[in-house]
Amino acid sequence: MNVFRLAGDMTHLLSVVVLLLKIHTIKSCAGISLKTQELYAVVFAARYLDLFVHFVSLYNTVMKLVFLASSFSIVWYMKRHKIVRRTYDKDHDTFRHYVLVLPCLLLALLINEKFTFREVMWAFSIYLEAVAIFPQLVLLQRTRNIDNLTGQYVFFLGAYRVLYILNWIYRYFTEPHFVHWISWVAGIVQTLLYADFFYYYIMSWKNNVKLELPA
Amino acid sequence: AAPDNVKDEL
Repeated sequence: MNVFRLAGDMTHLLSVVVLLLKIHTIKSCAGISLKTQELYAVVFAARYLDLFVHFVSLYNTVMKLVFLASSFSIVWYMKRHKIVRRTYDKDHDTFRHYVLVLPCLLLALLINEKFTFREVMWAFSIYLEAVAIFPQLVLLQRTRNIDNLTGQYVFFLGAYRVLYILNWIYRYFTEPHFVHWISWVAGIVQTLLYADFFYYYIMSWKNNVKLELPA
Repeated sequence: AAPDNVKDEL
């Protein structure tokens, strides 16, 4: 476990925990895309199928449980909680996310490490994670206002992706046959999706102005 | 080290 990967997992954990705490404390999910949260719940469910059959380490198992629990509770809060659900901006969160799910499923059937159910679901979760942020970015463009917690959420997710790329570079040079093309290509695509958000986030932070995304 | 295609990352 190298420092980039640990830092990446921690920022990823931070992004979901900050989001869950925000929703739990202020009982509001304004600015958050339910579609993105649902996609993330599917990503974790599809990726962690081997949770009980394949033990990697205590850390790995605990983190998987935390990610599953937090992503599903965020979806539960946004859909079922009597107060929070009223703050959900469903008129703007209209990205048809099944448009993302189907191509990822087809791609996973075509490109995977082994044509078994678990490997196809794993590849599906990798592809879906790459595009899961899309509805959230669309919502941010639509509503054009980014409250700082939503901004922090996307920022932490972007940071986790950048750290994971550093982790892959480190592992590629230190572990002889560490090659995972599927994760690498999907991970780079995902990180690029954040690139423009990062640019506007850092610019607004530098000029100390409210974060505005271009129309 | 774990065999190659073991998914040890989250």
